[in-house]
Amino acid sequence: MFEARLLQGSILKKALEGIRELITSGNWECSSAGISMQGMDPSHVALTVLMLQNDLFDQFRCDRNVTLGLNHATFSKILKCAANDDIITLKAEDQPDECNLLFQSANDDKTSDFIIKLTDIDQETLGIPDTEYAATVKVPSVEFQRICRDLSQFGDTIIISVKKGCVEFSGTGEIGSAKIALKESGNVDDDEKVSVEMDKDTPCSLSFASRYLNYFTKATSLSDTVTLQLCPEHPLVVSYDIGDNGSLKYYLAPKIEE
Amino acid sequence: SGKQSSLMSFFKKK
Repeated sequence: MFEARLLQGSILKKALEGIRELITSGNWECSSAGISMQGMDPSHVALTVLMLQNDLFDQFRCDRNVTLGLNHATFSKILKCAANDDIITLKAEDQPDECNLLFQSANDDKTSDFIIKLTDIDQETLGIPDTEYAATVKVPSVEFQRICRDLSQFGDTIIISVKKGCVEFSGTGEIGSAKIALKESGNVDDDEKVSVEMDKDTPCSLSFASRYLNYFTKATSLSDTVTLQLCPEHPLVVSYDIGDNGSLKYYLAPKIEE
Repeated sequence: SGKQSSLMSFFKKK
């Protein structure tokens, strides 16, 4: 028996916004540790990894590991029936062919009960190697969303460059070019600030498809800040923390010189 | 503006 009650149901709604356009369906793996889902886009360019630890839920019970094969378009349609301040409970039997979703309004005067049919998804799981990243950059998530949107007007590639105390985003296309630089702020405890950490102070510059970066920014409402991790010739990691007990991470393969 | 690489060249199937 699996049962997970999320007081802040909007977390699930927001997470699905950041997933549904990248992965049409996924295996949501439920264990005593929490819920995780990993999926790649069909062209093997971006990997999406969602982690919701058991502590994120006010009630969590998972007697045996359960796989919920969910169609994300359907899941999203159902979650849109929940209000932002609803409490959401997910329930499933041990070897489920359906999952039950219960929405309770904040003042408990409305309950909605949905059943979503599960599908068998034959999906490969990828092992993500531990990487020592050359640069770790934290920026306000809204700022990152805006930069990705603005630079997409210039071309299909965004170059992210990190040098000491500064991260630079640039794009070039037929209409012209653009370069947006964010300087590291003094006080990095504030969510509005920018922090730039570098290993060995070596500048690092990589090119990425703007289309995917824009997909990732659909998760903006999950967190005030977004973390970017770069390493030469490695996938970029874009992470949105979900409080202290969860995260939505994206891995994006770089564009390389032909 | 560069060739798109695949994640499969970085990550291995489990």
